[in-house]
Amino acid sequence: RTAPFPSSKPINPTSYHKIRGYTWHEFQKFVDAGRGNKINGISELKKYFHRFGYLKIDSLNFTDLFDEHLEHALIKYQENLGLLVNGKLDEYTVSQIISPRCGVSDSAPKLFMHATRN
Amino acid sequence: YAFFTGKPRWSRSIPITLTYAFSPDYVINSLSMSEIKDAFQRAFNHWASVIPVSFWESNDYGFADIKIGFYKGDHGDGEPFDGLLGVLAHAFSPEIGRFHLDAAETWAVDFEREKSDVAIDLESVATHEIGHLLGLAHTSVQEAVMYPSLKPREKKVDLKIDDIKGIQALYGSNPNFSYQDLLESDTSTNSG
Repeated sequence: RTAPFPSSKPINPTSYHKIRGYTWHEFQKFVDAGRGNKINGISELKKYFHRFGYLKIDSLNFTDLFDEHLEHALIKYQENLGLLVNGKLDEYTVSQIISPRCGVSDSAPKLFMHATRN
Repeated sequence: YAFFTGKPRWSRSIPITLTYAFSPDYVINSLSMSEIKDAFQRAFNHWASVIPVSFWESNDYGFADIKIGFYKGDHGDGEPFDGLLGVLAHAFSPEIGRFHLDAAETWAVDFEREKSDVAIDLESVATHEIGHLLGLAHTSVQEAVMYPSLKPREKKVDLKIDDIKGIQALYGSNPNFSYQDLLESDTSTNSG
């Protein structure tokens, strides 16, 4: 059912990638990072996955280590968004992560329902 | 396609009529109000053409079913906006009817006129968020309107079969809609 390779190509590097200052653009530096790497700022990527429903984690684990939590979240993200599932921050996956998106969570969609209850 | 937990939908009797209004206080100036209203009307019509739900614009923001506003940063619902790109908008599940857009984006209704590399198509985002307002969650089908991301200068307003199957599972079909028309329009688009 899913194409072996993602049908969407990474964004043309000559387009908005060059613009600094837009949200999540700093995630570009994580391309090809893998489990076990300690990278300054990757805790922000963990917060990104936590926000959109891929990482149930308490704040103690927002470290800058590419750990199994992050790898697990990455695999779920790749599965859920029809990307090549390899648990790696490959170019396609990073291009998708930094793409602008809707603020509603991907896999715990009751967030706004919960808000309703409040 | 996917639904919110509990499969919420607008529970009025079919055919459903929903009103929408724009916040008089939380607006943007980069587009005229008539351009914004036209884009939203097209967006609502994409959904109205496939389900027995009609949408009417109202001037009475307080009583509208769907309340639309452009906000910056923290705007009180626990989901602050984040400036240029990143999160573009969010909308609540039925029957809440809240629809928030990030006022910091470079909203566009015509890419011939708006040349910015980070311009975001307003009709595409509106069509996606209206899907949430009606009860659809995100899909993993990349071509579908309910796929969570939209790249700058990308336009994605035509509902795909995944979107239509999902929304018709909630509301049934618009009697005037037929998949045949959809396939023919797709074919003509492709051959074009």
